[in-house]
Amino acid sequence: NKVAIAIHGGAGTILKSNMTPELEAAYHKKMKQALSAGYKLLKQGESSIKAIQATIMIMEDSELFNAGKGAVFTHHKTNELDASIMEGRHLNAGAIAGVTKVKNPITLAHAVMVKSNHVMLSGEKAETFAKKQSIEMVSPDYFYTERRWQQLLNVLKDDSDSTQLSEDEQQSVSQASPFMSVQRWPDDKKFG
Amino acid sequence: TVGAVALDVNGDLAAGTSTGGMTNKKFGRIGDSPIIGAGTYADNQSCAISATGHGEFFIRAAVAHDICARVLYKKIPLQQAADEVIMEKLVNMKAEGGIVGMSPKGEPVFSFNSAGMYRGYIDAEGNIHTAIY
Repeated sequence: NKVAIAIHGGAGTILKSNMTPELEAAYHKKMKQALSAGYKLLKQGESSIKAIQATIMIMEDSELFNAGKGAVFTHHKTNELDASIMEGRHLNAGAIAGVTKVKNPITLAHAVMVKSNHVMLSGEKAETFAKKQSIEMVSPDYFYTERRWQQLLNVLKDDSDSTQLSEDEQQSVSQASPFMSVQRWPDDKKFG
Repeated sequence: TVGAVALDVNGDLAAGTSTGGMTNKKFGRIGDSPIIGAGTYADNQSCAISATGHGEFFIRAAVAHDICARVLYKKIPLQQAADEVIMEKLVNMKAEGGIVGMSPKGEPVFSFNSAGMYRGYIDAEGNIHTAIY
């Protein structure tokens, strides 16, 4: 009757020498919260599928991680989210890609797995399915965070294609250096 | 990217992954996170895996499924299978990233070839462990 749970929150160039104690503590706290939520369900006898959903939703709702609320911006200044889920008993699986208005993408991936005949749905039509399944939807603005926005502007600036930035955006980049310091966000070069 | 793997009281494994993709992505780019067999895989016979890393390489290497297949066919421990894929196969492809895995016995496994990976697990006594580097 052993239960167990483990998580990751992304990998990449994350160096202790660059991390502030405050940011490091925030990551540990949120990961512990996420783990505890899933573990509690497992101890109550709930399924592993339910446990990982609860765990992932907590990380999706955090600005710390590149998922859900903390999602990075695309080249087109939008946030596009992907998710997948799979259960090991029957090899059932569900996945979604390129959605922009689903608050917790993992819940939609689960709905695809249990409420459709398909494995993967994508884009606007996936959101039509989400609405039919009463999945919580949000305005695309919900995913805006200053950290990720400045991160995109800096990348666009570094691409030396100034035509991609409006005058206001170029000014925003020039004023953003303290906010976007490596010391403050040392993990911003981690992969997606 | 975030992900979770778990084992429940019925002995059922599960894996899930969620991501915002990569900054400045174009053309409807999709990485490994929503790809079953690349970023996510679960099979009660072998393991559950959630991956994070350079998605294009993780797709080509079929990372999550490859790890589970090695456990099933080579009958090797999950940690060894994960390290073969992450520390050898992906390194040879010059790809960075990692995985979190769970064995059918409830043993959590981590493997990553990057400087860090946000990660954590709860042990058999209910103690929470988290790490970054």
